[in-house]
Amino acid sequence: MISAVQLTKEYRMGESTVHALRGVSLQVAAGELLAIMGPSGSGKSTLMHLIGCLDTPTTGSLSLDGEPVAGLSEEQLAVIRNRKIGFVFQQFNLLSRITVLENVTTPLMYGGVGWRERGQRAEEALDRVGLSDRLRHRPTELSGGQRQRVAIARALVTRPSIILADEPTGALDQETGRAILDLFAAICAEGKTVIVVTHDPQVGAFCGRRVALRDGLLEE
Amino acid sequence: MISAVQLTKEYRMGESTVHALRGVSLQVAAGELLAIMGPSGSGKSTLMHLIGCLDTPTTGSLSLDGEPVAGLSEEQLAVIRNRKIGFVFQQFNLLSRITVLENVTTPLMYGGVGWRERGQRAEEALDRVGLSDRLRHRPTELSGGQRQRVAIARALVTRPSIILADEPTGALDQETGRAILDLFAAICAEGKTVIVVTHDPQVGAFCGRRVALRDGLLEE
Ligand SMILES: Nc1ncnc2c1ncn2[C@@H]1O[C@H](COP(=O)(O)OP(=O)(O)OP(=O)(O)O)[C@@H](O)[C@H]1O
Ligand SMILES: Nc1ncnc2c1ncn2[C@@H]1O[C@H](COP(=O)(O)OP(=O)(O)OP(=O)(O)O)[C@@H](O)[C@H]1O
Ligand SMILES: [Mg+2]
Ligand SMILES: [Mg+2]
Repeated sequence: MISAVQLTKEYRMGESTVHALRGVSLQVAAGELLAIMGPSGSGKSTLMHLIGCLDTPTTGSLSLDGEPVAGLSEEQLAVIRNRKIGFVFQQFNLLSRITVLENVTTPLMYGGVGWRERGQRAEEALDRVGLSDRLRHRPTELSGGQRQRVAIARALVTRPSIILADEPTGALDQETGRAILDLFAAICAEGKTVIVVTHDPQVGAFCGRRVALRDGLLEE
Repeated sequence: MISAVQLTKEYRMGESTVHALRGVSLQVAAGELLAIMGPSGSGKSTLMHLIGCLDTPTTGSLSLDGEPVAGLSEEQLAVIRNRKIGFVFQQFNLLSRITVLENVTTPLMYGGVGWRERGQRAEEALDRVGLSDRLRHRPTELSGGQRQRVAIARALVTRPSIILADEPTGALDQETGRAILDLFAAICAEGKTVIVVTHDPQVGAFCGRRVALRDGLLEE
């Protein structure tokens, strides 16, 4: 499903280099709910961006559903990101000038889904995260946890086979966060793959499998 | 120290009104470490923005150190915000085009502090949050938890008597988050006031006192 082999990522900063990932290998199967844990700055978001085809590794290889990502053009990668992957960003990355509903319909624009169905699917995704009464708000008119849930709904609306959620419950209270985890578990039960980056040990315990990053390497 | 009486806040949205706060009263003394908890959307950030003089209540009154805030001009409020209050925003609100060090020196610009001392105090604040090796980075070149710690350092650098921290450990692992809480406890021991909004029951348990918001009202 997801096969990462010896991924490294370096950032050159003038004379110094930040080694964000130092050789990470990971295999994730369909139906898995995997938690990636680790200290602040250990490379979790960097790893998620590589798996999500949002960035390219310095060295190493990645395959999704048996297909290597390295050889693909930017257009092909954009199709994969839109059709196969749903990404919940750590900082949400919502568009502040359009409404909550419009934010969630955006990924459906590329897929040839008609406007009526787009609206229905977006409303349904927002209902699943408890935001039916905020459809016309703009992101700046929402609480932090409400913005986080819009980001989650947006990642779900294309019904992708891989969901990459970077700290999806960080801004949520226990009860609301638990509802999101139950949603992810239901998605895995359908045979999809969900990877959750989290600091919360309770979230880690909820997931079927956990790995830990430290200084750009997976701990055993 | 902080005296809030029957604070309400309404947002008019076309025909409907969101009642974010419905009459909140709160007294906080010097030296207190107070946790404000509650579900997503319950009004925590709204309450913090009112206490921090970043916004005005629809009705109700607020006094800081015995001085009512209602009568003050925008200039006087700006001085209070800069000298008396350090605010850690839930979304950090860092300036992305300047470096980490420059972000943290910014609040010192208004206080007549010379450039050499500004740099020293900013470095010292960043050292306290474990970011001495990221001074020249820009916020976009940091992890989520590193950005959060820059926001915390920036709130501390003016040595304010009131610190308002909106989910200051939300993006941090257990160990890094604990170091931040220890820092807040040390600040309270100096006679300052720290209010922390949190979803994390462990953070709530760490604080000397807890209140809970639900639907814009404090629960007993
Ligand atoms: N500018 C605004 N216009 C309209 N409604 C708003 C605005 N800002 C906040 N709200 C609403 O006010 C309510 C309280 O928001 P607030 O940000 O205080 O919640 P919170 O307790 O901090 O939530 P969280 O834990 O998710 O950060 C929310 O329901 C939100 O949708
Ligand atoms: N564009 C960049 N340029 C330079 N360094 C970077 C850049 N992006 C990230 N880094 C560095 O790479 C390291 C890993 O960052 P990453 O965002 O993956 O951490 P993380 O594990 O997600 O942390 P957190 O839990 O705080 O979100 C950090 O030390 C960060 O400072
Ligand atoms: Mg991260
Ligand atoms: Mg909030």
